[in-house]
Amino acid sequence: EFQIQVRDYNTKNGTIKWHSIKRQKR
Amino acid sequence: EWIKFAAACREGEDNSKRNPIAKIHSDCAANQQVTYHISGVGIDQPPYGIFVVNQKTGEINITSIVDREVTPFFIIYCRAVNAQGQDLERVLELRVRILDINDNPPVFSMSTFLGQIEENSNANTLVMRLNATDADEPNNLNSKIAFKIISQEPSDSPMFIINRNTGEIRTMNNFLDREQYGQYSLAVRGSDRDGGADGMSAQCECSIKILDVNDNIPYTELSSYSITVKENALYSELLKIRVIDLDEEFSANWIAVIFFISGNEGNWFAIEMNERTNVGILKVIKPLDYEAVKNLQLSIGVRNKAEFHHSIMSRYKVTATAISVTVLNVIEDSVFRPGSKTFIVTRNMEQNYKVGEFVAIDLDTGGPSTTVRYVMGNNPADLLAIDSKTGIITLRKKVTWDQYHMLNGKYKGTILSIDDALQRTCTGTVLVNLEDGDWEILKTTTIKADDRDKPEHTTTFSTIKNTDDRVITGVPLIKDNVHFGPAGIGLLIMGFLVLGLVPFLLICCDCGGAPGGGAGFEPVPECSDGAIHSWAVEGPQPQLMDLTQIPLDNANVIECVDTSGVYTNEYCGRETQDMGEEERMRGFELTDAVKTPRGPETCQEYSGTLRRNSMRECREGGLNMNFMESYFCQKAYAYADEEEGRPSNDCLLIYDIEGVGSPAGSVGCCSFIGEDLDDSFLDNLGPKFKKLADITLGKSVEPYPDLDPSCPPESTGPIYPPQETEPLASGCPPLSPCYGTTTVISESTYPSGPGVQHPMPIPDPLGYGNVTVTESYATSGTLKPSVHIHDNRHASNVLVTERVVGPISGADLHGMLEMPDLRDGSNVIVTERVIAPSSSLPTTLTISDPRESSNVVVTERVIRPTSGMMGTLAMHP
Repeated sequence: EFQIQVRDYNTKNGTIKWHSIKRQKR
Repeated sequence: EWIKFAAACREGEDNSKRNPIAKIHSDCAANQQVTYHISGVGIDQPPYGIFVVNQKTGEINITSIVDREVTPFFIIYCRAVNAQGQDLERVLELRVRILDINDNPPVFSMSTFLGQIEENSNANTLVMRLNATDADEPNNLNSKIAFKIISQEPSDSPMFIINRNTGEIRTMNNFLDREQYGQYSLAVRGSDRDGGADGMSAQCECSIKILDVNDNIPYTELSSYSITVKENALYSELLKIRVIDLDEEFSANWIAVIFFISGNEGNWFAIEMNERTNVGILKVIKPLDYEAVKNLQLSIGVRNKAEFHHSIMSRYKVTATAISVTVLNVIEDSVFRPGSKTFIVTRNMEQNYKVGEFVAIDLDTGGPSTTVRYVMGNNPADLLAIDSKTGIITLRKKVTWDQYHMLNGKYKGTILSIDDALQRTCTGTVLVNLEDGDWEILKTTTIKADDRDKPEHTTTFSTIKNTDDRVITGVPLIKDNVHFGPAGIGLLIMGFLVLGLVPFLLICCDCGGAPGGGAGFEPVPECSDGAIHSWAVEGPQPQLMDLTQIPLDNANVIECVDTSGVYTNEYCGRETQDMGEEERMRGFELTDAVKTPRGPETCQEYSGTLRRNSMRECREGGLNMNFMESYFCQKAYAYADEEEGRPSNDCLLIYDIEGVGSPAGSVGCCSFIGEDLDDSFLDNLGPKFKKLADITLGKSVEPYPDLDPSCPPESTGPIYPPQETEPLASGCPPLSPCYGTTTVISESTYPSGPGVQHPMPIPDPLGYGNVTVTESYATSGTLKPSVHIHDNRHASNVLVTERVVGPISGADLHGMLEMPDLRDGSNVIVTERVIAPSSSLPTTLTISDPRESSNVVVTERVIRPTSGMMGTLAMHP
């Protein structure tokens, strides 16, 4: 698996949170 | 649509404090050394070096301040390579969206906008529209401009309003009066962030000119005039009448037209307008006669050259201005009235014969003048004499033939009346007709010329005898007269005969050509293209058949349908090419079950998807192409405003592989949006989805091979009219009595996830003939799809509908469906597969709101009716 994670800037407590990029079917 | 969440960076800021903005990782790093590389705009393409990657850890950092107005987003292509430089993974894409900040003020397209509006316009009349742009992100508050009028000059009272969103300037009321203010100047401010306090502003000017309308009634400077004119006199500038009008000078609203109401019955007067001064000049163009008219009253009115504005039209009434005219008497000359007189003189009149009397009239008394003497003026041939006192005209001597010949029978002379006291002279014209009755033409003799070479040239002489018994000969009257000899006369007769023969021959000639008579003009029938006979030589014109009237037990039903060009289905080896194993099994069973001894080539020309080549076939076949084009246009329009404006790839599939029981010529549509080339998701799709996806992604789709002759082809199912899909919505698939062993399997997918937009209205496809369209566009988030939506006319959120009709043997299908052997039975199984965001598989098919989740699962529903059901299958979930 080859995955990308991006930082979540919107965390309330200031901690760094990472989201794995997912494909989403709309 | 498959999308990826993008990382976001804010423009104009140092985003390095947020580094790393992303991380990439390959599982291959567990057992070997992996080096990560990134490329793309902002990396190895200008602007260079904005993003860098730690090749060992895969951490991606941003190094520079970025400008969204220059690069709205970046796409970072991520690779994982081994020590030999070989790619271990397929390339991943990371979209980095640049978040907008309000760093651009609104910019008006002009510093001063010019507009104009008619006075007296109704309130809320559009005057002009201001235009301003903001370079910040579209559809963002940073670029949302609000307009506001800051000031107005003259500032008596506000006369204009502006739409804060559109910049349209309109009239506030209907009191605009050019005669009061001919121009207004406005100062307008445009502020982004919708006019918020934190927005940036720009300012412009608007100059609005008030246009004139004819809303002022003209009037003469004086209400009455009095003038005096002499009789018998013409005046070019008798009176100046100034007109007052408040409308715009020199315009048609201002220029006056003065007209006579009464008093000018003799047409003595005329009024000429000076359009530069708006002054009318009264003229006398026909002399007045004091003895006839001593006083008169002229009545004049005034209006404008242009029509009055409707606002004052009812107020306008013609106001008369009186002009009193006094005619002055003058001592007049004696005149010959009438100015000429005609007399008759014959040869019999002797010398001093009284031809007539011609006296001058005293205009003041109206009787013969007593103060004048008469003398002859011009007197040709000295023919006449006049008595100086009485004006009696006499013959000076008897008229001779020579005089007659010299005057050519007409005499025209003048006499003068001379008033020695006033030293005035008047001239009268005397005309005399010399009647020639006394001059007798005695004889006319034609003498042939003696020239034998020109026998037709003759000379005619007349011999005239007058009353003097003189015989005058040798007067040539006609010369070189044409003479026809016998040969000429014969030729003339021949010519007339030929001329008479031509119409006779024309009547006898049959120009239209007898039927079958060979060459000739062929009449072109009306409403045709002349000699084009489309069907005459190639057989009868194909008739579109009403499918509902096709007898279902007719073995030639497919040929009939094919002739009509509707897309019918075969369900043999074609679909199995793309089916999964289960479907393949199903398909074969279907084939076995519904096979009929019909040739396999019957439907081949309509198989496959509706691609370019098959579009042509559709046209030839009779599919309603107008509907198709309209459908695609609206489909594209529905996606046009899709988030981030990604291009959409639509695909329309003609379901000729559906099989028995489906409405003839079903159509499915599928749309994939995005740039995700990772098509592994296709693995999870059913064959029809997969085919649609392949087509959408531009992959070549293998055509269906010809049916194996060893596999007896089945007949397609009964041909249903489109409206018969409706029972399917309520769980009652229509079935033909003759194809009782039928399985109906339907798939429905429902979109989930954010960003869906409102569906565009799509025309009812069922109104276009034998085509069933399954909608595929995304729906709004408020729409909660229900698995019961199978009515294609109302299914606004169905992507693809699959329907497989046929008997199925075997006990297990997908491990989920327990399928009885239907080959010999009449059971019908309806399977619906629903892709819905739910982790569970509710048997009741109550699907949770797909907006809430991004996961997609497939739900299959098996509806098994009671055995023995034929035709009117009632199914309940």
